[in-house]
Amino acid sequence: MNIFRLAGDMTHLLSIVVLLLKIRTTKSCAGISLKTQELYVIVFITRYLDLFTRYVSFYNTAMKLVFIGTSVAIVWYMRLHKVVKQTYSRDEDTFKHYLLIPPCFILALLIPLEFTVTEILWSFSIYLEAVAILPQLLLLQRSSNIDNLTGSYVFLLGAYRALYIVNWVYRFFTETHKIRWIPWISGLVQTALYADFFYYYIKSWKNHEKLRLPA
Amino acid sequence: EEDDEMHDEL
Repeated sequence: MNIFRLAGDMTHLLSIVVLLLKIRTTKSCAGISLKTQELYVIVFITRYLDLFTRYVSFYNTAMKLVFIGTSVAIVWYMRLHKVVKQTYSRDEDTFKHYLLIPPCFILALLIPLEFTVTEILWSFSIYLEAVAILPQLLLLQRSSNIDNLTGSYVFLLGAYRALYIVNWVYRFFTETHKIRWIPWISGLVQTALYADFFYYYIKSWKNHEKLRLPA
Repeated sequence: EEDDEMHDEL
């Protein structure tokens, strides 16, 4: 474990805490894409299939359980909670997220880490995570008013994978000296998708103005 | 096994 990876995991955890805080305190999920949240449930479940078969560390197991548990809880809030589900921006959250699944699965079959079920699903989860934010970014472009917690959530979510890229560079030079095409390329694509958002988010933060993404 | 290094990350 290096500081970059720990910072990445904590940033990821913080993004989820911010999202849960928004939903629980404001009893609203306005501006949050249910489709992105559903994709994250799939990402975590297909990535952590080894949860009970491979013990890496207490930290690793605990974080996997937290990520699976919180992502399911967020989907539950947005779909079933009697108050929160009324605030879901159903009409704007229209990205056909299920269309992302077949290409990622085919790519996982073509370029798996290893040709075993768990490794194909692990690769699938890496590819899917890279594009899972698309529905959320589309929704932000359509939201006339992005609240601070939603903006912070997306920013932290993008920042976590950027920190992971630094972790991979660090590990390459200090530990493994091996190139990891699957997570590295996917991580770069994932972080690049946030570039536009990062630009407007930092600009709005510097100018103390409301965050708005050009349509 | 080299891939363990891959799977010790979240």
